[in-house]
Amino acid sequence: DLSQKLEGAFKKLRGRGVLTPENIKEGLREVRRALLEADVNFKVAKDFIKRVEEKASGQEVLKGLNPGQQVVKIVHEELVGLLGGELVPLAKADSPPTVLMVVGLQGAGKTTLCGKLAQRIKKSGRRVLLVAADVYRPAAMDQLKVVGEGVGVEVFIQRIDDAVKICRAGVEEANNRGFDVVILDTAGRLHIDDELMGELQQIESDVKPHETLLVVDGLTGQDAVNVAESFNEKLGLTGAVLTKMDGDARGGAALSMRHVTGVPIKFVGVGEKSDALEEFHPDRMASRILG
Amino acid sequence: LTGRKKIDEETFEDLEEALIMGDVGVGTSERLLDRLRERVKKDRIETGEVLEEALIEEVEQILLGGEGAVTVPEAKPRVVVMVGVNGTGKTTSLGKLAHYHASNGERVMVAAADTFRAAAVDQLRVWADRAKVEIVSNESGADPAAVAFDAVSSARSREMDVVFVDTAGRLQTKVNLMEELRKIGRVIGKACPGAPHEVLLVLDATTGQNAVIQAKQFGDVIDITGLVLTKVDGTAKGGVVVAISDELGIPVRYLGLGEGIDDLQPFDAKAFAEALFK
Ligand SMILES: Nc1nc2c(ncn2[C@@H]2O[C@H](COP(=O)(O)OP(=O)(O)OP(=O)(O)O)[C@@H](O)[C@H]2O)c(=O)[nH]1
Ligand SMILES: Nc1nc2c(ncn2[C@@H]2O[C@H](COP(=O)(O)OP(=O)(O)OP(=O)(O)O)[C@@H](O)[C@H]2O)c(=O)[nH]1
Ligand SMILES: [Mg+2]
Ligand SMILES: [Mg+2]
Repeated sequence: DLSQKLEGAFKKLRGRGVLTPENIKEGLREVRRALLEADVNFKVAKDFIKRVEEKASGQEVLKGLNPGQQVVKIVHEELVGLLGGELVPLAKADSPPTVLMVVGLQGAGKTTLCGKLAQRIKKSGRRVLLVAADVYRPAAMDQLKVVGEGVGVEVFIQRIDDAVKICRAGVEEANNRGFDVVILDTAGRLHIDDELMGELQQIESDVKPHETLLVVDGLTGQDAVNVAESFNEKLGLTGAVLTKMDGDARGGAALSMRHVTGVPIKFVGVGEKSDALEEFHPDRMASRILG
Repeated sequence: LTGRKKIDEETFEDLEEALIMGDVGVGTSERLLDRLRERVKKDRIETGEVLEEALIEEVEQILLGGEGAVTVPEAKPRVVVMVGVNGTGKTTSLGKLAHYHASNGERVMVAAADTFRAAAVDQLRVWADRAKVEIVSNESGADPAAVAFDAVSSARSREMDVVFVDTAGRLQTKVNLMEELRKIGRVIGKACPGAPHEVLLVLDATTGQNAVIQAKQFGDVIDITGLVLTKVDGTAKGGVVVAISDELGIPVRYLGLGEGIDDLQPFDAKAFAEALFK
């Protein structure tokens, strides 16, 4: 536990004096180590430690708290602040259908998330249409079809090899048949694949999504900054979802993502079933990252 | 990275940054840099360039150190099982391996033992068609161990050269799923004594430190003989395999570098170590 680790580093500060950059240096090294072990990006961790150092310096050592606990409290507060303030809900269009586009790297959990979102929206009394826009992965459309059947939501399938055409037709279908929400399940792709990133940009300019969610695997390590940055540069991301958080990954990717894009994390995937979706809680995430 | 200038503390910080940004992890990076400091003294290293080369050698040594005892079967078939957490590329890597062996003239069978995930069998069936190999499957929800047993038994009686068994993705924290994997391993051994001969833990190169825990906990329920590191065509370095080789002695066998059937390469430790610093 981090505060226990810091106790040793701050023994000499007990009950008196002021926190200074010098006397908290060793403790901050422990905090940095914890962040790196939690997969927070190296550069993000560096910036973060600087902020904590600035915040902590000059603070009186508080009676009743051991200095280690005091620093952890500052770290925790700073993390919560960075991870994200107010819970930002899913976008809702003034006139339906609301268009949601789900994007991200291969295997992040997009197709599974589409089913979870569809179920959540359906439960709120709105009609959802799922659109199978992954034309590359073997049996991707069949996978979404099965996912849709599992949650009782219709899936728009066109077995052609043009994802842009499919999305256009899917949104048109949603429009014509009065669906409230249409969710576009896109193929996984690398942020450095110009052609495939171009495909997403084309879909975006065609159907103008109200919400574009970047799906990130909760186990992601240092690479989270590269992925988030690239997707954010090329598309108008409005939110992010961290998946597979039912495991024991510490989830440092969440901080890296927020730090470089400022995009709000809206949901957390916590399992393979269609009900395994939680709203993002920055305080829980902060505790998890700190271990 | 460090060039011809003299070595100072900043040089070591730059190297530490490269290691950590490559997902090698804090602990392993520290051990590597401690060893490097000893080499500076012993080999009288003076420039950053030579220092970096020495570090690359140290990393390469760790990667080559894994033994990963692969059982050589006494009779056909050789049985290979793909395991790992969700979405890492098990099914895709299996397709690539099946194709490689089939195109080398071997008689290959694949077993669709992921009976849980939506369209998992359909996905593997496409790969089997592409690789032109046989597939054994059962209906959704069937016992995965039973599918593995049927496939291995059938391959044995027909003297196929190799059977690849696909399993469902599972997080190591799911006790029941880990027990299911233990059972699959045991049942495969019943169908064919000595099997499985290879168990490949498929890791996504974007994965951070959790990969070390994965290797430990999967290793507790089934003997892992090697790693497949996938998605190295992205920007992630996959340095966590250095930590796994260092702590557990498990070697990397293959790299997945794309979504096509030919996008698989045998692991090259030196090239991998060099790439960490590019
Ligand atoms: N444990 C767990 N597994 C998940 C979660 N989300 C998705 N998965 C699993 O992760 C794997 C990949 O999920 P998909 O939905 O196919 O991922 P994807 O992003 O659509 O993959 P591509 O389309 O190939 O890019 C599947 O085995 C899912 O069941 C989650 O929150 N927890
Ligand atoms: N770029 C890239 N993508 C890959 C690679 N290997 C697999 N993929 C993609 O990653 C995604 C997941 O691959 P799968 O083979 O379904 O992964 P899995 O481990 O079998 O997934 P589950 O069975 O759901 O746990 C697919 O979109 C694959 O095309 C690789 O080496 N490079
Ligand atoms: Mg998908
Ligand atoms: Mg699979």
